[in-house]
Amino acid sequence: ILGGVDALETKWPWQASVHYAGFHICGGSIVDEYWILSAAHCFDRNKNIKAFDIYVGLVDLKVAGNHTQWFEVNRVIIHPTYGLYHPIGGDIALVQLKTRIVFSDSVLPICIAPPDLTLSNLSCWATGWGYISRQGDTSNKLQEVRLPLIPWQLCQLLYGQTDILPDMLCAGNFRNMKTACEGDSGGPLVCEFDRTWVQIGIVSWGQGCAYPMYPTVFARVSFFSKWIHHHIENTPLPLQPLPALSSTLGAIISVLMTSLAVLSML
Amino acid sequence: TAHRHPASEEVAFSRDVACGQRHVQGK
Repeated sequence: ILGGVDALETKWPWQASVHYAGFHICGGSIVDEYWILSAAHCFDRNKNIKAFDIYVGLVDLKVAGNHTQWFEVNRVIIHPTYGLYHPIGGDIALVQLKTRIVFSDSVLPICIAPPDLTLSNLSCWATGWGYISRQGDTSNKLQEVRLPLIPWQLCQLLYGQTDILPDMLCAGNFRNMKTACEGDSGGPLVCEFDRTWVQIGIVSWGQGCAYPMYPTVFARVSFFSKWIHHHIENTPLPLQPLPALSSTLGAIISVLMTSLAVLSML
Repeated sequence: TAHRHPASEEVAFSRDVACGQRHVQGK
């Protein structure tokens, strides 16, 4: 995030960090106790699903707090139109965790924008652990920035008509160089509607991070909300590991087996 | 509940916890 400030714990309780091979690579958001919403391009290039970890309840990447939880990934569902009509179009992914998130005041789900959502007069914020300068400086502290929405037609004018598709929306602050940057991908753009926070965008792409005329482009969540709900409601929960034999029961069986072995030798 | 907070801060969360609701702390 360029032009942002450190976020306080519990302010963005739906924020997730997607780690690959032990390093933060993307953001995400909690949408259900088993599901994280993120960007498809965070999971492409034949990445090994076993090397992904998801963290929630985190504000400092280097310090786990009292509410920090860590998860392995069970499956990743990439939108079928990802890269089909645009190199980074359909940039949305649902990540199913192996175990359930425990909600608390620091870990909560965000609402998904409904298909008919009208975007006007909104206070919207982007959050992430991406670069904080165009030179690639980073911060371990979660950054937040308020971003004005940019009319879709204006964004088409800035980027070119074929670059901005209906499944995208744009936001950024031209005057103060406030925007999202590398490492923020997959993170949420959220707006407050009558004291309820709704996710309207997923950080997706842009022409660099700090060219004033090129705002950040987000995957438009309302365009994908039916797809999101369909998969959350219809995907089976991950298989849970069978409980291990209790130590007491295990000890009894062990004694019995030993006794039988001794008896058989007599 | 598993929350380790003073009783005044405790909030009950069911599996169907409401989305988009920040924890509001009373003053």
